[in-house]
Amino acid sequence: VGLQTPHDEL
Amino acid sequence: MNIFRLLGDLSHLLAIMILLQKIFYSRSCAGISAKSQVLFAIVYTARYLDLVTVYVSLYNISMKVVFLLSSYATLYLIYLKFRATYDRNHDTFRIEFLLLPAIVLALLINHQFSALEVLWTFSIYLESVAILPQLFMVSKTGEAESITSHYLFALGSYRGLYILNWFYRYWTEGHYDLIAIVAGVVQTVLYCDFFYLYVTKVLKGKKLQLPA
Repeated sequence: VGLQTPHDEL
Repeated sequence: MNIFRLLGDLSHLLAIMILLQKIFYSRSCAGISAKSQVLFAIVYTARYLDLVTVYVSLYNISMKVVFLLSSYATLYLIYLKFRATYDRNHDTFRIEFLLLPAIVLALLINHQFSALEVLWTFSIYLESVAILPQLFMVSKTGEAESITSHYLFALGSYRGLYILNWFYRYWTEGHYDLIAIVAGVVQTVLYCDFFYLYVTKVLKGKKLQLPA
């Protein structure tokens, strides 16, 4: 699984 | 950002504020598991390393900084300022049983095998079980002060609200992150027993006391 987005949650 | 996520974050913030003010104003950390607080400090430190690499939003940065600073402030209060009141005889959960599996699992199951990403994953796994020393302490002493119960309720609600946020994000953006979702569900399930006691006892004005 690739990383689509940076982690935008806390 | 949606309402569930915002309420989740506010609930998390509220939990931290309740804990800090309880310790600060009662000048005591009795009933609080320092081990859980150490785990939370590790969780935030491992997760928020991206503070220096990725810019998401001002909100994101501010919350991360607050969570990081408050977790270290809590440790300072417990281990230095009010260390005489720390109930170490009841805080006996072995945290290596949580740390080691979280490290191994993060190395095995992650989105990308890179240092930052493995640390992020480790923090997600560790957070899901970080409250166990605290819950263990409550079960060992058989009771918790009401203020400690409010803290646990706010802290438990936070990940529960995040689950609603993940439903909403999947539905509106098609965005989902299985690692966060599964760990978040585990985390919330661990609080269920406590939630039940909170609603049936603490909200009715009684002290949280476990049956002997």
